[in-house]
Amino acid sequence: TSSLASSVASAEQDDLSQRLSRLRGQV
Amino acid sequence: MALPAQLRPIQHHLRTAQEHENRDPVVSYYCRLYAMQTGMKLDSKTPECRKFLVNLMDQLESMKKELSDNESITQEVVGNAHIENYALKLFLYADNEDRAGRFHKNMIKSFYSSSLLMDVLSVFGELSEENVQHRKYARWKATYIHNCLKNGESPQ
Repeated sequence: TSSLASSVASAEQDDLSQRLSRLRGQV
Repeated sequence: MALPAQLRPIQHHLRTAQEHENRDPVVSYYCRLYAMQTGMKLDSKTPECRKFLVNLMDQLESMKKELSDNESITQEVVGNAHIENYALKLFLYADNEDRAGRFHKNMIKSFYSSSLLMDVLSVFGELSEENVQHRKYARWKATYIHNCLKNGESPQ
């Protein structure tokens, strides 16, 4: 369960990074 | 939304964003962008911080959509000039008041806000040495004059 939670957290973090790059026109 | 304790270092930048919401949305947008970038470095893993940052990102995306006809938002190089000019305007106002011996809350706030906006300039790249010096001086002046007024002393 903890590894699932950690995978979810890291996927969400990637999502935030991608959204930030898109926001700044870096993608 | 309440700011999680881990993200406290960005609270003043977020407050500046809020204060400029109507007065200068470009300032508001870049303060939030700085807060977003810095917040992600501070903590984007714990649920409370993730929730806060996702909310902040939603806000940024909707601001960008609303301000899509503003060059300071669509072109970061124009945004950089806008924030730098604004920060210097605040700095010069506070510096003039200081040199004229007029010490008051508004000039303290201007010194402090200019230092926060110089933090914000780091979203565009490394700060110039001049801006680093301005930021240091403005933050020191704001603290020094604030303490003098609080203790009933005259700033020198």
